[in-house]
Amino acid sequence: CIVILPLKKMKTLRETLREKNLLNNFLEEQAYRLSKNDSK
Amino acid sequence: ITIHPLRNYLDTAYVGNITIGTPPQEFRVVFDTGSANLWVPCITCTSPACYTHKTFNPQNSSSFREVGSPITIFYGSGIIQGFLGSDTVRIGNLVSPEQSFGLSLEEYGFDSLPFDGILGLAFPAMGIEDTIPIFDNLWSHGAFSEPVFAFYLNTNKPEGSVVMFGGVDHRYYKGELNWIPVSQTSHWQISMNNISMNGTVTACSCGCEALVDTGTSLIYGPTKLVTNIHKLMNARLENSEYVVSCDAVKTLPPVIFNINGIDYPLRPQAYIIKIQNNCRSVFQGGTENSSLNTWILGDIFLRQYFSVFDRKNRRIGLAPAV
Repeated sequence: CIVILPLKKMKTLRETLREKNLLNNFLEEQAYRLSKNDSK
Repeated sequence: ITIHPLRNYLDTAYVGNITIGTPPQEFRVVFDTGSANLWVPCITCTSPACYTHKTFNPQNSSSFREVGSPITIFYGSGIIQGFLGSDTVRIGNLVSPEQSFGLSLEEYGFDSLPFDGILGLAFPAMGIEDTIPIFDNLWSHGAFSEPVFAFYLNTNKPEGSVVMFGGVDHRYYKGELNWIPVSQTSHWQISMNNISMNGTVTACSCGCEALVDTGTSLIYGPTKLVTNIHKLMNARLENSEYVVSCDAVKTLPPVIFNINGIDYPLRPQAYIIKIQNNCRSVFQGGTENSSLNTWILGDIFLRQYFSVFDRKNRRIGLAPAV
């Protein structure tokens, strides 16, 4: 028997951030945080 | 440490529910063919990301067993650190007993995302040492008549997308499935012959590799080659996004991926995303950082093509999605 599980297409974070004009600083902060963690 | 493919969770969007424990605790997870571990946040997680997600409480599960070994899992855009546990995991009416899974105590890069954790469906070689990925655990317990799973990712509606286990439902695709041998059994990796536009090969001219990855949304390739494709689109870089004229959708040619001798066209309506008043390309560079000459075919590609992942024959089946 095949088990079929529904997947829900969620509103993406990019769209949410763009609507709030937060996309740019999110990307900058994200890059900073990841680079900091890379060094860690 | 295996670095999982670039994952642009900013656009990751297909999420399904699983339960862990007795009584069951429910979680929203990404079913990810780009990794092989299952993890969810632990109730004792101290990262901001865990405050906005459901967390697993081992005290509330009579079937939980703490394995304890520390784990760190790296993703292209995030990292989790925690420890291993084991419990009963349910996907629909599939039951995976004594399933090893990660409980995150720290998370970076998963803030305010529309899912709690990740359920990896890649090969065991990608998994944490001495753990059995959930598909293999289910398979070894005879849960499937056919050891396959498949994805239908709906383009427009929030509902309607599915992941199916144990067989293939033909209602979700047109024509016949074209089978492509897996070239390397850790990711779901296949060989591509070339990528062309308007009859001219624009990338991957001597063949290349491609990861078929439901955990990545967009399409990634080596920066230099993606730049060539963007030149043909007259795309310009604006705030780390490749912006294209929205009129171009009417005139640009399909981007055609030739895989195992079969053409898989991607129409401009699929590779140019219109959000509010601007249109942007779904092609992103950067794969040269993790492996040369490799592309990642994410949800954008998998919305156009129904995909079957066949573990017994180590092959991927593709057919146009309905």
